[in-house]
Amino acid sequence: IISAWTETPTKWYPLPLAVGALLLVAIQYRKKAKRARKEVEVDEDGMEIIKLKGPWHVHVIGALPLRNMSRLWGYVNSLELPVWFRPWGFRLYAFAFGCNLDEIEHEDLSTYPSLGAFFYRKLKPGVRPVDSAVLVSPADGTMLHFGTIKDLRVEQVKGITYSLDALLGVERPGSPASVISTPPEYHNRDMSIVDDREFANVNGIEYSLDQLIGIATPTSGTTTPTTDSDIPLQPENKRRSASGKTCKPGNALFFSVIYLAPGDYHRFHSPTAWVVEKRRHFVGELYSVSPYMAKRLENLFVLNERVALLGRWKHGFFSMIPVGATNVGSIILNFDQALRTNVRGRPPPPGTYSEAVYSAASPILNGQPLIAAQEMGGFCLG
Amino acid sequence: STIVLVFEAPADFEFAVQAGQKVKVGERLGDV
Repeated sequence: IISAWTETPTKWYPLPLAVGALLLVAIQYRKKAKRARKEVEVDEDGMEIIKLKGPWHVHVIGALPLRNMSRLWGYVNSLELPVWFRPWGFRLYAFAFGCNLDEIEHEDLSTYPSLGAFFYRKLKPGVRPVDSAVLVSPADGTMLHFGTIKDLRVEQVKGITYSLDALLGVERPGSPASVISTPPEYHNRDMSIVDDREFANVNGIEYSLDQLIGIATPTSGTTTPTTDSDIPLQPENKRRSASGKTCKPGNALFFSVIYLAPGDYHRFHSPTAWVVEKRRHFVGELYSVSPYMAKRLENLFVLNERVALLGRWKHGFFSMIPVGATNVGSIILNFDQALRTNVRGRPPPPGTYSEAVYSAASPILNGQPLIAAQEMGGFCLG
Repeated sequence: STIVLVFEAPADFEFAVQAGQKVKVGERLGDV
């Protein structure tokens, strides 16, 4: 090897012109593609145009009828299984996807009529202790990413961002929002005044409003007043800020993304004590939201069907956005029986949504109050 | 499926988890 390295003469010769030209074209194409990925196209209102971006295999996946596949998957998994097969089948599923069968509500697996019912299983009371921190996990899963939001861009993975306005939707002045009647168990009309402090009854447990959200809103139903010293979230375009509110001095906007794998418990709970004022349902595509796709498909979370729940907590604005996927396109909210996700039909253009408000749930709080770890809903197969 | 949280908090808010960490319902995510 040494002699070959030292004694072999180096012979230089010119590349054919065509090879050089091809190389230049390839370099130019890569540069252009990279620039196109970073550029944000906007419409006449200045809103970002959301479209499928990513490598060629992402476009192949995007061409599949994912919504129809999702509903078919849901239908197949809602079929009742033979009783003798259920324990074997669900144990096999649990083994394959790492489910802990010791913590599920019904230990007798034959009581789950279908895989869909098993997938949406409940847990035994007390198996998930609740931490005293101000923010707790709303679901079982993997923390994919978290951080602060800068310039109203949320980071999907390192270096790839999407618009916060596109995720939560922008205020549409004058557009009607339906008022949702919550189920009786979620009604919160039992307000009382004890020692000059207001108390709210949430599912039979009494909380002071200070405990619940830190502040009480006026009964007129107006939003939390802001002061002149508040810092705009988006100085150049405050009117269209996603939350419609301002960030208090000394505060910042944060985000976190939790991924629920197929074997995880698929109900979600409230991550803190807060009041949900409204929901925006974005009918969209149902791409997989696995970490593999999150790294490759830009704007994944603003292309997929999702329910943006907007409200407030003691530090200001708070929102929680369950995002559907191919295998779990159906999102359920316990306090919103009018919500229907993954229904037949062509999805409207990205960015459009239907809005409903929860002011009927509690006139004093102007929304649906929730306490930390209270069950809110979940994801169903298909 | 995925859950995204977006919230306003004091600037000294700190997450108590690492990216890629498994979390369960009710576990501490962050605190002020």
